[in-house]
Amino acid sequence: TVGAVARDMAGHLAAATSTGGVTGKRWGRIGDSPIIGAGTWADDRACAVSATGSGESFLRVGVGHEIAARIRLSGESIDTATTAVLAEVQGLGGTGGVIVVGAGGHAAWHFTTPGMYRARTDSMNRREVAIF
Amino acid sequence: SRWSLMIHGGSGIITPDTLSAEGEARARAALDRALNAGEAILATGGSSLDAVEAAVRVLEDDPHFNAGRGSALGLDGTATLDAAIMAGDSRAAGAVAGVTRTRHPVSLARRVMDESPHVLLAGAGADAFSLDQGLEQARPDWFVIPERVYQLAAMKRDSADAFDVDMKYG
Repeated sequence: TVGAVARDMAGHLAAATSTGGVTGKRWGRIGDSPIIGAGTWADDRACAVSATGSGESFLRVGVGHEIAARIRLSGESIDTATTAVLAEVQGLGGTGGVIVVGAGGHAAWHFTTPGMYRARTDSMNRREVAIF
Repeated sequence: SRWSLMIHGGSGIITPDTLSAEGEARARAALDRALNAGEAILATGGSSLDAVEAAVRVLEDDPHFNAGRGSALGLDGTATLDAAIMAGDSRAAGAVAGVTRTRHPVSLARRVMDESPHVLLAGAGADAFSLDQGLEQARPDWFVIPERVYQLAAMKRDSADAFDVDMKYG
């Protein structure tokens, strides 16, 4: 699974996710990636989210929308909301990761797996590529 | 005028034991190319929507990642692809599930958002919409790479199921 989240100069957020799913899938199994509110979500009032991991758990938690709702309704920071929601996913036996960018341009990644392919760049000249 | 871009290429049991130095170098180079594609748009005042689509297209084309070319294979040995995109200002959204012939599934999701009254299209209908919209098509075997064929065979041999393998092969 691959994804991207961004904030542009006008302050608008966007998210995109794309995946091949899981090896050996059958019966038309679909994970969280194409489900708006689960693997992909963007709302200028809160944040944009793209997720990767155990799709079934991310679906049941509604990860993207849940992170945004915690930020929008309870004023939580991106880091607090994201950590809490990934803990809910773990509570269902799932693991994975998310990338999140907020309305102010702050971006964060969190993951509960040994590694996640990830990278960032911004207008403050911060640029980073990481895997483990 | 602050802009920001973050991307991912999947998560899982990715450790120095499971990823070779050569694989790591290839992955880092692809992530860099995806950042460049998105940054070129954002740094010149372009939209976040165009930036996330451009970055994901780069990763869909890179066989190292489980999306587009290099996707994980279903039990039948074929690649069926899913993608979604969403704009934070209008909360417009587009998504496709189970598509088989569009080279860049994220661009098909964008087209669903821009050119249809729907949010999610699936299967043969979504493939037909892609043709109708004139998106770049690819033969199903374009998405299949030997490493994924091997992984599927290993899974079948070990009679594992998708859940087990998901965390091994991401």
